[in-house]
Amino acid sequence: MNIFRLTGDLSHLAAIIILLLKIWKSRSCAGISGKSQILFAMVFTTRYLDLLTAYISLYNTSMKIIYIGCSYATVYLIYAKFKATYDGNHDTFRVEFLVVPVGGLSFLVNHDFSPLEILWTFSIYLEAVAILPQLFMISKTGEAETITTHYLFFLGLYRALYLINWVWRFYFEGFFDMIAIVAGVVQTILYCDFFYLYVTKVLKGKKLSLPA
Amino acid sequence: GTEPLNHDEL
Repeated sequence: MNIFRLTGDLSHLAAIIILLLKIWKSRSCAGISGKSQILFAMVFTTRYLDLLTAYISLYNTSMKIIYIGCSYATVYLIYAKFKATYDGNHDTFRVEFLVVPVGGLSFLVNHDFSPLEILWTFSIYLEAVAILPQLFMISKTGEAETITTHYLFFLGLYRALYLINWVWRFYFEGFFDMIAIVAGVVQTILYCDFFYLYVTKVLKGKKLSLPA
Repeated sequence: GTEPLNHDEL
């Protein structure tokens, strides 16, 4: 565990909590892509199946349970409790265009051709692109609430910190996971355009709105 | 290998 990995995990946790609180406090999930949240619930479910087979540490187990629990709670709030506020008309990204190729790729490129390992690989590839329905929704409506942009910022920051963590682990531990690194780089690149808008607009007190 | 891989990251 190094400082980049830890702050990455905490940044990820912050993103998840910010989103839950935003929906809970405003009693509304307007502007939030339910599809991205379902994809993240799938990511955590398929990745953390090793909760049943391997014990790594109390930290590892607790964080996994918190991530899974929060992601299901978020999906529940969007599709059940505050369903009336869900903006389904703007959440039109075709998720099968992500899930099917990602599923195929995880069968073809993995560390080990075993069920748990293929599901882990699937989760890594899926996480890299799971935010696309949310970014697509923002590009469609042309704007995002400031609190939603904070959520996206922490979610992107988490992966950027993980990249530094992997450089660190490569130099100091000789650790190198090509699948996680390539997917992590792709995932971080997807946030670059958003990071630019976040720094140039949101941090200067303006609402994130895209030119028509 | 036949041993399951240990993924210690989240």
